[in-house]
Amino acid sequence: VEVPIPTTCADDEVLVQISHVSLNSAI
Amino acid sequence: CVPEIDFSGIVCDLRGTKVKDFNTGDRVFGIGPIGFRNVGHGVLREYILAKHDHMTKVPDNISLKDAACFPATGYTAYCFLVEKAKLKKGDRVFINGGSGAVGVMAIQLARTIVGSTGLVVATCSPAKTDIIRNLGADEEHYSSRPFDVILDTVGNDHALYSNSPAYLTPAGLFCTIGMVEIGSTVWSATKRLLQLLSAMIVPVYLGGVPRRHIFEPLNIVHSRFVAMAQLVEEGAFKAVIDSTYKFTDALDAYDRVMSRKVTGKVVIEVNDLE
Repeated sequence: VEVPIPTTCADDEVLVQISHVSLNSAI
Repeated sequence: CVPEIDFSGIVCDLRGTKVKDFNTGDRVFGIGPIGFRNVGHGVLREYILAKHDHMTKVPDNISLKDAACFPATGYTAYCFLVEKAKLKKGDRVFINGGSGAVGVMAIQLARTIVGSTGLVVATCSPAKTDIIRNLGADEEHYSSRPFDVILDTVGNDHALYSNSPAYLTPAGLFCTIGMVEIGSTVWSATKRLLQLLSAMIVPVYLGGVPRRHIFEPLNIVHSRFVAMAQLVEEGAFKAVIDSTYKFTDALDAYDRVMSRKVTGKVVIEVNDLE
């Protein structure tokens, strides 16, 4: 599945390129 | 639905925002949309739009890989032990589920705060006793004075709270974090939620347990998140990584989580940006 890169930000948001993600089994 | 909430990464665009506390190129870590199942987009993807008050800069002495381990678990341990329980030097703490993602953070943070005069006791499977002892736990089995704080990171057995007057001081605090196990049914999860709610609202004269109990969902307060990051920088707790997987092997990472053999965090490397 191709997920598009966001092109617009809300006033309180920043665009972040993800480096690492840790998993949460309980969430 | 894109899953997950814990991320580390690099700020790559501020256009169109009013955010002043970050610059392009900053190393950051934080918590994505907590209700990702409702909105459909978590953080297990290459780019995200992150709320500026749900993240902060990664301390210089921490790698992006380690930083991804802290947001939800380190923040949870900080909120319950520091903000709610107001843990202090010399206190006695019991952590149920010491080898889980929150447990390994809580043991280290508790050890730092209570100092050598305090006590940190934790449960774990026999194969993991050396691991949690190295994190700062004193004992795996308790048999002496009552505790000041109990942190239940497992949350699957209400008896731990209902019997707590036997091992929790009258002024002590019982904190529940875990609630729903892998494989829970809707019915078992609902029953557990009702137990937790009753533990907080049923007064003693109506049969309630005479010990204070708190349970609350993850609620991000930026000042607390920054305070947690400060403790990370000071070395109050360190990342405990069970295993690391490439982005393309994400399903194998979930198999590892589902194995229930995890100690600490399972990490997925989306892009190594170090």
